[in-house]
Amino acid sequence: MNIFRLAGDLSHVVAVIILLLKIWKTRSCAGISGKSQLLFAIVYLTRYLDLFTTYVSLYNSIMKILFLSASGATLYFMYGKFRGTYDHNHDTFRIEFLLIPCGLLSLVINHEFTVMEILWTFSIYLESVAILPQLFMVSKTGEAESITSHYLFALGSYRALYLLNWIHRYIAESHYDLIAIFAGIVQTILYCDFFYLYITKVLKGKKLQLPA
Amino acid sequence: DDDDEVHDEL
Repeated sequence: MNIFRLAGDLSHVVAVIILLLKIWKTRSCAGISGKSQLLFAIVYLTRYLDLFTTYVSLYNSIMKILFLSASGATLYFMYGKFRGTYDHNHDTFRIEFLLIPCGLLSLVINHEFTVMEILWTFSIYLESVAILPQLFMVSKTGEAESITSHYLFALGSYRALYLLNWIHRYIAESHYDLIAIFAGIVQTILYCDFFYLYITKVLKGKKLQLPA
Repeated sequence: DDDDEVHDEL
């Protein structure tokens, strides 16, 4: 565990908590893509199956349970308790265009051809693109609430910090994982446009609004 | 690259 890894994990925790608090406090999931949230739930479920097979550390297990629970609660809010506030009309990204290619790619490019390893690989590929329905929704409506922007910033920062973690581990331990590194780069690149808008607009107190 | 190592990242 290095400082970048810890900062990345904390940023990830902050992101999921911001999202849950936003929905709970405003009693609304307006502006949030239920499809991205569904994809994240699939990511956590397929990656954290190893909770039952491999013990890494107490920290690791607690974090996995936290992400699974937060994801479950978010889905419950979006598709259950507050479903009336879910903005279906703007959440029109076709997730099969992400699920199918990620599934096929994980069968072809993986570390080992076993069920657990393929599911892990699938979750890594899927996570890298899971935010696309959300970004598509923001681009369709042309704006995002500030709190949604903070959520996206924290969520995007997490994978960027993980890249620093991988650089650190390569230098310090000569350890690397090409699948995680490659997917992390893709994931971070997808956020770049958003990061730019966040820094130039939201941090200056303006609403995140895309040029018409 | 150690393939047998567990994935300890989250």
